[in-house]
Amino acid sequence: DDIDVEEFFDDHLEAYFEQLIQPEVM
Amino acid sequence: QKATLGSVVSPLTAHRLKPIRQKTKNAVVSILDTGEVCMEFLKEHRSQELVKEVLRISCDGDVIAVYHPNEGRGFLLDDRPPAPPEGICTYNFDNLPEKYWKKYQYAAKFVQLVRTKTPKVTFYTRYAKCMLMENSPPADVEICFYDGTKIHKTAGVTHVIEKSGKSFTLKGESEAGLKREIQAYMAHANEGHRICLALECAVLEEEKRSGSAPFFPIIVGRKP
Repeated sequence: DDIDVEEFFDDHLEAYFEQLIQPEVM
Repeated sequence: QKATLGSVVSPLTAHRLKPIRQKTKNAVVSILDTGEVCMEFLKEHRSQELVKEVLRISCDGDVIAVYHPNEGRGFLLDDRPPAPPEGICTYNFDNLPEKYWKKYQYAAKFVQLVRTKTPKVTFYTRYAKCMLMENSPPADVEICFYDGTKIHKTAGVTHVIEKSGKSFTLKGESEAGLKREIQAYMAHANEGHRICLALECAVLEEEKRSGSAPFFPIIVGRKP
């Protein structure tokens, strides 16, 4: 079956992405 | 024409990606601080998770080491991949046996996902933080306005999240039909995107010329 990228996602990965991007709101 | 791994996936590239260890249903994928990408395939045994097979892929995706820890009996899942034993099988991208292709694709998909979220060029304008990501070509770009508005451009699709939280997607449509206020955000985002691409090109030129340590990621300017 095709690899579904969604299965990588969880809070841990979201937190990793968050610290990569660190959106800044004034 | 015999199928090749190159016909189903491009070699992965994990240059400049931050280390992470991500567990999924029956595998653990890690980007190590060496830039290598490790896939550990798990099997449950008496309610313990054993690492039964490891694919260790070089940073440029071209060298793949395959090993079965503990002579195939498996190794308890730990907080890092099991060290490779002596005399392991090493392949390169062009001669990796077909039975490992799906596993290689799995690692490549994860690395590509991380590249779409890893900034290569960060440029602060007066109103927004513009980030050109590592997943070229074409690289995603994310423009986070300081007032909370966000514009994300990926493979010809533009996602807009207004500061009110309302969001919509533009698929290559013209921006003429947008509200005047959103058009102004789009114009600023497009200009920030253009400058990020120009910065990437100029710095790449210098990086090639210098031939020393990598210049990326770069951060230009700072939040006002």
